Amino acid sequence: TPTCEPETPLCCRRDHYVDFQELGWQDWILQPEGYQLNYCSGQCPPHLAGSPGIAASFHSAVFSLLKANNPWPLGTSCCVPTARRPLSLLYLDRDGNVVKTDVPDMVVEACGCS
Amino acid sequence: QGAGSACPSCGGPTLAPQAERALVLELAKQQILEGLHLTSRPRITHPPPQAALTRALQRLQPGSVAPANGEEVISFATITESSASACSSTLTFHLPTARSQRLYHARLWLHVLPTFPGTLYLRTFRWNPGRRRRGGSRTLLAQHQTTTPGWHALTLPSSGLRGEESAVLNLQLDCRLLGGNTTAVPQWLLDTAGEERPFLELKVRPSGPGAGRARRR
Repeated sequence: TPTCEPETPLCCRRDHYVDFQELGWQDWILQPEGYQLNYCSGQCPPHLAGSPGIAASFHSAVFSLLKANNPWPLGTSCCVPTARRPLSLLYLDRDGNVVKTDVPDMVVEACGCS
Repeated sequence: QGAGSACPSCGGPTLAPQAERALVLELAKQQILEGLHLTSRPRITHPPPQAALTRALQRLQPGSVAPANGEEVISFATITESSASACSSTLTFHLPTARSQRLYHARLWLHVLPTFPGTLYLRTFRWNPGRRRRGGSRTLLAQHQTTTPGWHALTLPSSGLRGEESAVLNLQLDCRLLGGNTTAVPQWLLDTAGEERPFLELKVRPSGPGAGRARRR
């Protein structure tokens, strides 16, 4: 998936790095120092529906459905996360215990058209 | 709102960079609290000393991965009763209130300073203070022997630590010397505030139906 450039109109991944110091949360989140808060944005014109951001076979399946049913589909496909990974956090809870946990699906790695 | 430019997704006006950044930070807070099942950030009233924290983290297996969907917890002891001369003490731990979690691994880390020759024989009890004035009850959890000073990880039966709805766990330690001059009472200093304070290392995973099975996508 391309990373969004300012002028990119098509579906892409917009990257933001969030430093826990900037949130004022560095006193209770011990590790890491921050994380990537990425999100998907951009247009998904018909020829991109099911684009290989997910899987080429899915793309061709969607494309043939589109052609068979209606050359100009009413619904549009959306720019959504297609790959995400967990974030491992080490933090202090309210009793001063140190807790290490993996938060699933926290970081968006790839975007694609639904 | 940015002048003129349109949002590539919805065609509406885009946000000015500062406004977008503020929105991203707010989103990050929501996402982290949701991921940790918290309604608000914890207010840390008694953070553990940095040195104790650093030592405790060094003790854990380097790079140990938190169990899938589970958590690893380090809980530092507060010493509620300690007879200065002997080495029997009561350690109190305030464990995370379990969110339908099941404890399956527990180790008590102690920094031992025997100053007498011979073997230190140590018993660990779970202490239930009981509700009324009468004395509580105690259950033997584990027995260990050691001849060397320094850090020791005492494995405790996780079954013995579960069960109570209270998040407060009291462990009572009882030790004496084997062999050598058994009349002497080992001067075992429990470091309560410094870097070598005792701590519990726990591993929990979600309990409940199907928690262990892979999620069906």
